[in-house]
Amino acid sequence: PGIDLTTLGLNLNSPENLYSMFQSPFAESACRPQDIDYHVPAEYLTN
Amino acid sequence: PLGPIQLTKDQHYQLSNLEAAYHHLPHPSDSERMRHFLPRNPCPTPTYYPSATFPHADTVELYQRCSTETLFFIFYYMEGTKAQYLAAKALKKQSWRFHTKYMMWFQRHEEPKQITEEYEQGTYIYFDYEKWGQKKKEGFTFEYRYLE
Amino acid sequence: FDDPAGLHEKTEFLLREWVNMYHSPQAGRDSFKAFNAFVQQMHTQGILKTDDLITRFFRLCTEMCVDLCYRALSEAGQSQTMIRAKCFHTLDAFVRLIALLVKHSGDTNTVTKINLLNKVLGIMAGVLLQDHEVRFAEFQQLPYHRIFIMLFIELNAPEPILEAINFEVLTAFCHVFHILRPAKAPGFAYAWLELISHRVFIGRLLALTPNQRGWGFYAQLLVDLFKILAPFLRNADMTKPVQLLYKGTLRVLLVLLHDFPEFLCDYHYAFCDVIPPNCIQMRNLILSAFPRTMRLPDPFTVNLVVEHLPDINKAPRILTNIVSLIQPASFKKDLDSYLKSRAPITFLSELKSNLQANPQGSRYDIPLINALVLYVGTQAIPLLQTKGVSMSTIAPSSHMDIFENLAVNLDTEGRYLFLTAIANQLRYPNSHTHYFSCALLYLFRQANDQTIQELITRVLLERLIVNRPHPWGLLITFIELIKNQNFKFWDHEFVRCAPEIEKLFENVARSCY
Repeated sequence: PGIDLTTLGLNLNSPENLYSMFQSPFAESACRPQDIDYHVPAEYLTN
Repeated sequence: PLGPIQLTKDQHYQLSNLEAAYHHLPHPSDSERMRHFLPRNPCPTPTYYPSATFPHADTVELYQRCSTETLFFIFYYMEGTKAQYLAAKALKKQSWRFHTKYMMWFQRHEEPKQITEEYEQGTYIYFDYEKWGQKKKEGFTFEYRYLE
Repeated sequence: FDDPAGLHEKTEFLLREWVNMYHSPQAGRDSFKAFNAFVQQMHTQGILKTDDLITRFFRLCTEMCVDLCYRALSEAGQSQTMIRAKCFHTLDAFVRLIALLVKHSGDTNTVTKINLLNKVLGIMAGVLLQDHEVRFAEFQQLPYHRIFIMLFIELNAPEPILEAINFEVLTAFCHVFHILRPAKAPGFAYAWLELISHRVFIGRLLALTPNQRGWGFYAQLLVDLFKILAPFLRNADMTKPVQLLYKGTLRVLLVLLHDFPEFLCDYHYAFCDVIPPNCIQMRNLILSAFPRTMRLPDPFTVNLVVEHLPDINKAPRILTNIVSLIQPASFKKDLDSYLKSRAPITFLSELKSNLQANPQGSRYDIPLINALVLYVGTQAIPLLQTKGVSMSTIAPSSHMDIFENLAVNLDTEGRYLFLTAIANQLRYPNSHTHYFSCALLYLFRQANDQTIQELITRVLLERLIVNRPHPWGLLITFIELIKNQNFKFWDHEFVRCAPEIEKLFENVARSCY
């Protein structure tokens, strides 16, 4: 019968695109904002 | 209805390679820049801890509902990520402004005593990331060339 | 081979030097200050003198980075986090050096930049394939995965110099990922799937590149993925490693179904050509895609008149050259001649043997069956445009002669593959869905043998009883079959061949009613 595809950790009803938060084909959940590398202003690279 | 087909030698080779690779799978961190201050350290937590990301986790509105200390934590400890970017946006919406020389966030405590083309001067609250706390600074000159 | 004397030592010195410069606080924004100083050192050491030396330099650097990772990975008692920090310390510096050399080589000459990138990626691929072959089960994907993804992200930074060469950068990476496809480097398959499904890679290739110019490249990579899975899925040989790769594939397809359904619509044929016939749910997922601008009528609408749907006469985009798949040319010539004039008369009697002449050794040439079915259908549809496609207009015709001949003369396996090829066209409202739905129902009604009707029912049913999603065209065809009295569906004994089958039909019928 295959797999219940709603259990793969993707929010299939999301009005937003899924790809921009897609973490990995092997991850059970989407990315969190702190997982996403972002081109922040260089001044923010305080460390 | 078609029944199984005999795997070729190549396919057996592929399968054994897959099985070997299965024992050293990629980590999520392999595709992310190094997080010097908050590296991913997968550790088992009780199943009743929330694990999946909640919806709208990446909206400024959600970050605006966080306390300023939380936003400062995100800003300084999640450098170079979307979280830092969202925290900065939320801080700005609460009239904090980033001083690029001191690398600290400032907020007017009252109307500045003096405002010119180059700077404004007065009493400010700022967040000191070294002492990790908010402080008041009187007679501070905020030069606009350091305003992000 | 034949590295000049001293090059290895020179390279080691330079790589170590660069890693230190990259990590020093004086490196400057994006390491640009450090890079300017380091390029001088490369000049001094003569590395940039010839293409050959640059090539050897990059290969040696890659091998040194890889060796460092193998040593770190073999150290006992280290946490994964520690190991990765040690590896990435050098790998990320090496990636930055490559990115800067690509960005700043040849000044404004973009060809120089892209040639250097292709060269470096080719070198990486060569080192990986050799390492993969030599180490076999000990092969580690980590260093290569890190280098490829961080280099891709660096070269996709929002900078004017990079935006100007972005499409060439994307094609260079698609090219090297195709060279490293799982069939060639199965030990790299998991990292490879991570790479081609990375959000930046998907975003750039499918969303941001104008005019869908990246879609063909991505389709090729997905075909590469289906090809490694096919033999194991075909045998339902779901060991844990295969299961993980399969589930990962489903996740990627779900993202594509949600974000880029038109992409799946355009390439459904190429994907179904390589997905094993028994891989029902994955294929349904692809066939369920429909353009976002389209509103699908509820297939359970009472008295739904498909012929009146606005899109039902529009041909879907099929970005595969079907004609080229019908080989040999003599067969194609006879086929066209038969379609045109029902001659040569021997065409039908030789048809089965043509479909069995299969080089790969399996009994039927499945890609040829798929191509034949779609080609014949697409030849028939224009001829029906005036009368409109319906059960009463699609026959008699030379096209349905061929389909009836296949339904009657093929054995069970051949018939199943033939009917599967038809069912693979039952998608969203378009002229193919409509024609092939009528064709399938027509074959059911005309069948002089219950086994054909049973097999048609089976081909539809096996697609309906799996978990969602189900293609719209599949649902309306089955509903028509069980509701329209002309087919006398419920009178057939196979409907009651076993209690659980009878129950199954009733369940499906109930959900349809």
